[in-house]
Amino acid sequence: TDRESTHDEL
Amino acid sequence: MNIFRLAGDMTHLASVLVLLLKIHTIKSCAGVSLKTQELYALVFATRYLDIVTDFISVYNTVMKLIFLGSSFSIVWYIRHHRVVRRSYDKDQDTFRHYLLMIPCMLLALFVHEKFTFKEVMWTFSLYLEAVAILPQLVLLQRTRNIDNLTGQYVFLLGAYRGLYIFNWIYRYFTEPHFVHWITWIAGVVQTLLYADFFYYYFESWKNNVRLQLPA
Repeated sequence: TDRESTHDEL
Repeated sequence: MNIFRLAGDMTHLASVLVLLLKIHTIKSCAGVSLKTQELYALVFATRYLDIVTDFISVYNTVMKLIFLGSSFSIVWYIRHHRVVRRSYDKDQDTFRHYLLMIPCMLLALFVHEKFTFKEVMWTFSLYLEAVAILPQLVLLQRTRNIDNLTGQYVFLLGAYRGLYIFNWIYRYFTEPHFVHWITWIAGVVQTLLYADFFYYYFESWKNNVRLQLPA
């Protein structure tokens, strides 16, 4: 499962 | 993207625009801590290393460029602009911000999600951002006279991470596997550091008196 990341946040 | 995150990003954008507006129009950085601005420039430089490698969206890239550009230009203004730098109070802005950077880097080397260069730098930027406001809060307590724009800048800067907390709660309940303790704890610590500022800011707003922090 692709781990949701906070790297798509600023 | 959710409304909390968008509101958080817009509040963050507003904070840098308020500061740039203040410095650019009245050519003064009185009450502004250069140390905090340098820490924020470092936060963005270490957090947005992926700006060239991972394209997420136009919005994401544009906002990263704005935050990088504004934070570095604010540092340039305070350091090198012939008029602005005269209003910088270096005798009061004495927080040793290196004492913040070193523990954050050490912590990032031990507590992170993945031990890769980008991930450790990203985690360092999270920890550093949580404490980056400290030199500015110390300066505000020292200088006593807090002008409106500086007060609004600090308020907006603190509010944006508070809105991000709602964003993380929303994402936790809507996305599977969205568990990021490091981000959440750093974000809560960051927001708590503003707690007393928020209290005095609302008090001054409610009683319609000048904002003053207790010494």
